[in-house]
Amino acid sequence: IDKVRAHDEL
Amino acid sequence: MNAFRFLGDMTHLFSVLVLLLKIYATKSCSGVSRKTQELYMVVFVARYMDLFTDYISLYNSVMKVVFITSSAAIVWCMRRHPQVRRTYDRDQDTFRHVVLVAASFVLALIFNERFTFREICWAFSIYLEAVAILPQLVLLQRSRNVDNLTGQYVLFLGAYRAFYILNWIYRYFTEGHTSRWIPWIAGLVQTALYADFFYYYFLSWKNNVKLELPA
Repeated sequence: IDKVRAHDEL
Repeated sequence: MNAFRFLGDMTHLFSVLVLLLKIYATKSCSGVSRKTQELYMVVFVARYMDLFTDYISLYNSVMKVVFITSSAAIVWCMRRHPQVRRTYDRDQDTFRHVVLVAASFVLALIFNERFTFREICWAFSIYLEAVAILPQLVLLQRSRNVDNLTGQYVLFLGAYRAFYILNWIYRYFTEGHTSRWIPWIAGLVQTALYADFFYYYFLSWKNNVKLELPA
């Protein structure tokens, strides 16, 4: 499964 | 990290510092909606749950701690500080913000990136932040005298998400066309809600008169 896109913004 | 996003984060940080300055310097929170501050505290807690699990960068972690602690400090001041709490316009700050929390939560259950606890909390925080300013805008319309610091606080708060929209456009074209519908739509709604405030703020600045939002 595609890596869950980490929420890299605030 | 691109310049738009950094500008957005600094504008956001600046808005919080302006509000803290106003409350600390004047020992007054008149004109400030406690409900909006409570909503922001919920937004930050719900969004920054990954503070202890996902390390993105020192900057990211430090800013999360700053936003959570500053919003909690502001709510504490408005509820507990003996001098400040007396200046809270309780009978003016009447927006039923529970409705905003419930609506955002339902929306997050329906529209999220993944049906997991973390992603639902994240989407909830995005939707809630989009509408969290409403109690404050309603209070500004009611309270005739908007002091400069409160006006600047709302101005910077509205500007920060506008910078984020530029950041999303930049990232869309530079990092592969990944679509992020949730923050995009919520960010547009959030910035649009400030449109009339920006307009009247600009008029008051141009005509050099006190800021007054029409009722």
